Amino acid sequence: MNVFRLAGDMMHLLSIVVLLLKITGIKSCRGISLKTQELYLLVFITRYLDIFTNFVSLYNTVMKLVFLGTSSAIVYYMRYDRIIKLTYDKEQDTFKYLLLVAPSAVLALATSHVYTVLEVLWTFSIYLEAVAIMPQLVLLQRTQNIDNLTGNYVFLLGSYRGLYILNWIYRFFTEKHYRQWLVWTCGVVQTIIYCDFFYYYFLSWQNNEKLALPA
Amino acid sequence: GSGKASKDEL
Repeated sequence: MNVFRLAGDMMHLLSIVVLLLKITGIKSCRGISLKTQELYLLVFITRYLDIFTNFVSLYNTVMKLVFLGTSSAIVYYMRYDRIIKLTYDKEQDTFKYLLLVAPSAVLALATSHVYTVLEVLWTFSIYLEAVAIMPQLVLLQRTQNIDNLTGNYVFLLGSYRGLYILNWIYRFFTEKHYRQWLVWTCGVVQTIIYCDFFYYYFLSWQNNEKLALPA
Repeated sequence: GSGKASKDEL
């Protein structure tokens, strides 16, 4: 494992910790899209179905369990916690699941490398992860006074994707037979989706102003 | 083949 991959995973983990701290610490999920969180849970479930059949390393197994556990907890808090669920901006979080899930499913069926249930679902998870942030970005545009934790959460998630691209570039040059067109294309698309957000994030940071995305 | 090597990523 190279330093970019490890740093990417740590950013991913940190983003989830920041989100959980926000939700449980201030008992509020204001500005957080439940749709994005549920899509991520679906991404992890469909991708990690091989958790007990394809052992890679203790690190991988532990991280998979942590991602499954924490994303389940986030969805649980937002849907069922007596206090936290009251802070969810349901009326604003209107992105349609089907708009993202259906194309991902069709593309997975059309392009899967091997037609086994595990492989098709794994391919589906790659497509879905690329676009799962969209409900969150739309909700951010609609949210007045985005708090720091929410802005940092999305920033850390975007950093994770950017670092994975560096990891792929590194692996491309250091490993033979590392040709991952599907994963690369989806990863680049996913990172491009964050570009607009990054621009306004850095602008607000530079000017020492509160983050706001123009509608 | 395609996909295989990425199975060691998260």
